[in-house]
Formats: sequence, structure tokens, C-alpha cells
Amino acid sequence: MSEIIALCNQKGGVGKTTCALNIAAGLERMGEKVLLIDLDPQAHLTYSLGIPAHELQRTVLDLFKGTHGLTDTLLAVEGLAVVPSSLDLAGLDMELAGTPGREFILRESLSQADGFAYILIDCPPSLGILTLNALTAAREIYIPLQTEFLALKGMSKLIETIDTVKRRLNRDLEITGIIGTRYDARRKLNKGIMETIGERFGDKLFKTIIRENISLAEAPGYGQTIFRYAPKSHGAEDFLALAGEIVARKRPA
Amino acid sequence: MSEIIALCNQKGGVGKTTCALNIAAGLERMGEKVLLIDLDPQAHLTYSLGIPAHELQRTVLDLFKGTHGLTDTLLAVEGLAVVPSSLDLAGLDMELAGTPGREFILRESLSQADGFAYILIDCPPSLGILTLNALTAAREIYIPLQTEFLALKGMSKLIETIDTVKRRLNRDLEITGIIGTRYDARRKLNKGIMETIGERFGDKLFKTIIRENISLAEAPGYGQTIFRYAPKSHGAEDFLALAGEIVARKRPA
Ligand SMILES: Nc1ncnc2c1ncn2[C@@H]1O[C@H](COP(=O)(O)OP(=O)(O)OP(=O)(O)O)[C@@H](O)[C@H]1O
Ligand SMILES: Nc1ncnc2c1ncn2[C@@H]1O[C@H](COP(=O)(O)OP(=O)(O)OP(=O)(O)O)[C@@H](O)[C@H]1O
Ligand SMILES: [Mg+2]
Ligand SMILES: [Mg+2]
Repeated sequence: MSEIIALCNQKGGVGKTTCALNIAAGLERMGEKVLLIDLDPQAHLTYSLGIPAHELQRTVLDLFKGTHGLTDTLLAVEGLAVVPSSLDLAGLDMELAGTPGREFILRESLSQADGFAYILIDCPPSLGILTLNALTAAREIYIPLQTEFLALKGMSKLIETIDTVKRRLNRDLEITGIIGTRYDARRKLNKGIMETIGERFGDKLFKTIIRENISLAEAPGYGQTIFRYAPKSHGAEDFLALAGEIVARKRPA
Repeated sequence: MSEIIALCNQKGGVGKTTCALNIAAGLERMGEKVLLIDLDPQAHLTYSLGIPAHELQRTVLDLFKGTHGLTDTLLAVEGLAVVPSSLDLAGLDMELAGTPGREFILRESLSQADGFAYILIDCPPSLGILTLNALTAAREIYIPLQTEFLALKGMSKLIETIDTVKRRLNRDLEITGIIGTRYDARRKLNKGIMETIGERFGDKLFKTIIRENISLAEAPGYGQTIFRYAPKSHGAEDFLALAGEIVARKRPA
């Protein structure tokens, strides 16, 4: 039974893709089998692994159109299974406009997934049909939160959407993790906001905070995860620690 | 005749809102009358000026619904006229789904604008109906580009969208400015990407680059522009220089 986790936050640039990619790679380092789904029409996760999204024949769009099944769209990269995205995913909202149960398509596709301990879904910065599919397919949600002023502002809208999906479409859905991202200890702002997040979310806030680290921004340019690109960097250290926390949670109490 | 400028980039977190806000404030410092339109359902521009978006009676949503005209929705803050956003803007795509000419609604509303030298429109991180309205209403586009690897990846899709809008909906539309944002001179990555951007966009690339500066991230927490919050900071310096470049361009050659 796979743990299906959506990386979700409608705010742009908070680190969803960086987390999806490097948590997956960290879990793989710990011997776990991981499936990554790139659900963003900007395909940054796909490009960050050096996969040329615009040249692919089979992508996550085929899951939505029903032209290919999950196994056909998978690519294997750096020990990870990846369903790559397509720039044409951007038109999906219009294409599925009249389709009944259009939020369930990804969930149905993922039921074909076999042998993965973890399935991580990278969401775009919006609460549209793609994120709704992720929230309907997932059992858990991790929310990367950048430690800056406006981070908490968007949370109530996000939580409202999650509650509605839980009530109407997916009873198993839970926010199980908050990830502090792009943390810079020298910034008083960051420290203060981390404390507020801790008070509000308690144990859901992972102890590991992902620090701002240039290697995390550089690695995509080489099509590599942080563990290949800069295995001794703070970025690698933090994501390995975070993967460790995630695996530790899974063990029965 | 107002210069109508859309701040546009579907990539999240690149600095659209920070630029819209502080360019407007910089232009106001130089004596120009500026109108700001917050077109993002996350209302960050609105919150960054200390305006409580969730409590307002009249917002940009009223322009789309036709319940209020431009003059009724304006608020005056720090010498700027602002049309605030609403969290309910998120549902607009669905609400306008069948409406003919749904990309022209903002353009029609802005034709009521009077006496502004500049109208700046802050776009959300997507290429949906809100951004389409901005691109149909505007004559100019400024693209904030974060100096990181994936910045240029999204550009072709953005330019493709702009070309389509120009061809079908708005013949006057031009990309007139690229703004390098969140620049950190110590990062070789940043320098390399700035050079690539310069080669590709020539004169459209503003000479002023907005440096990474903590004050720019802190100011929204106090509901202030950078010029009120930290007038001596690099952030204030850069945005005043950028405003100067923008005003200099307007003078007849
Ligand atoms: N901890 C970090 N240290 C340094 N750079 C980071 C870190 N996390 C993310 N970045 C950089 O910040 C930018 C935004 O990150 P990322 O793309 O992961 O965010 P996102 O939430 O997926 O964005 P979007 O909303 O557009 O999908 C990227 O250029 C990324 O490389
Ligand atoms: N030059 C800068 N120095 C420091 N922080 C910055 C700078 N520019 C932007 N930021 C911070 O980065 C975050 C993202 O910036 P901003 O909200 O302006 O981007 P955006 O493109 O409007 O995002 P979205 O796509 O979500 O609308 C904010 O927390 C902002 O305060
Ligand atoms: Mg992303
Ligand atoms: Mg913004």
C-alpha cells in the first residue's frame, strides 16, 4: 500500500518542486521505492531531472486523456520512477470542463501503481483541476511553507480547499506535514515565522527545516538531484534528514 | 493617455508583486500618478499594503461582475490608487466560462481610468483568464525574471501566449521590459543567467537589477512599500533607480 503524498501550496516559488524532487531522492537513498508525478504544466520537476518535457511522447497528460496507462508513461531516472509533465497540461481545465468526476482521473491512474512505498505528487501554484486531482488521489499532504510574511496568509484558503475535498471527494485526506523552506537563520523574520508555524501546527511541522542553499537552485541546471550534484551541501544534509523523519513516522508506534 | 503595464510571469515567486508594488511607489516618488491593479486571487499586493482583502466590500471582482465601476473600487494608500483583490477571484474562470469576450472585461473597466500616468497590473502565477485579461488590457508587459536556472524555461510558453493575445485580442501589446530580480552577485549562477538574458533581450532588459534584499521581504509584514519601511536599503535604491529608468524611457527621444 503506497503512501500517496501531495506537495501542495498555491503560493508560487515556495519550494514544492525542490521538495518533491529531493525528498524522493532522499527516500531512495534510504532504500525506499518512490514514484514521482509532475503535475505542473511548467514541468519544472521534469526539467530538473534533465528530462526534456517538450520532446516527450508520453506524459502525465496521457493519464488524463486516457491514451496511456501509468506503466507506459513512467521514466526511470536516478533510481526514481517519474511520470513527466507536459506543457500542454495547461489546457486541461478547459478540456475537462464538462467531464463528470474530473477530479478522480489521477486517482484512478494511480490505482495501477504497484510496488512503490511512496508516491509524491508535485502540484502547480494554483487550486485548479490539477491540484484537485492531486488532493483527490492523495492520502497525505505536505505543505512547503516559505518562512516569510505572506506565507501564512494563503494558508486559510488552502486549508478551506483541502477541507472541501476531504468532505466531498476524499475522506482519507489529511495534512500530515508542514515543511519550513528557504530558511535563513540570520533573518529574524524567518525565526519569528517558524515559531508561529510551530505553534499553529505542532507535530505536523517537521523538525528538519530546509535551509536556503545555493546548491539546491543550481542542481536543476545539471539535471541532478542534490545528492548527485552536491552530496556534502547543506541542501543534501537537510533533505536526507527530512527523508529520515518521513521514514521514521511510517514505523508502527 | 495612461501607460498600461502588466507584470507577468507564470512562474511562481519571481517577484511580480514585489515589483508591481515598489515600481509603483518609486514612480510616485518621482511625482507620477499611478494606479495599481491586484489581479491575483491570493491578494498579496493588497495585503502588502496593509489592506485586509478578506474584509473589503468592493474589489477587482466587482469590475468583473459589473457590480461596481473603477472609481468605486479604488482605495488610496501611500499616494497610490489601488484596486484591491479578493480571495473570491479564484472562482472567476468557472464563473466566466461561457461569457463571450471574457478577456476584455478588465480592458473595458480601465477605459474609465482618468489622470493616471501609469497603470500597473499584478498578475497571478498562471496563464488563465486573469492574466489573459491583463494582457488584453495592457499595452506593455514587464517580465520579472529570477536569475535562476528554470527562469528561461517558462519563457517560451509565456511568449507564445503573449503572441497569441497580440494576434487575436490586442494588436498594441509589446514586451517592453525584462526585470532581473532577486539577484545575488555572489552567486556565479546568477551572473551567468543575467548574461544569457541580456544576450536574448538586448535593450528590453532594464539596466537596474533588483538585488536580493531582506527589507523587500519584510516590508509587506508592516503593510508598507520599501520607501516607507527602509528608505536607505538596497531594495529602495534599486526600485528608485528602476522607476527612473522607466520614466526616462517615456520621454520622447
Ligand atoms: N532551499 C532552497 N535554497 C535555495 N534555493 C531554493 C530553495 N528552495 C527552492 N529554491 C529555488 O527557488 C525557486 C523556487 O523553488 P521551486 O521551484 O521549488 O518552488 P515551487 O513552489 O515549486 O514553485 P512553483 O509554484 O512555480 O511550482 C527555484 O529556482 C529553486 O531552485
Ligand atoms: N529582491 C528581493 N529580495 C528579497 N526578497 C524578495 C525579493 N523579491 C521578492 N522577494 C520575496 O520573495 C517572495 C516572492 O516574491 P513575490 O510575491 O513578489 O513573487 P510573485 O512573482 O508575485 O509570486 P506569485 O507568483 O506567488 O504571485 C516574497 O516573500 C517576497 O517578499
Ligand atoms: Mg513547482
Ligand atoms: Mg504575486
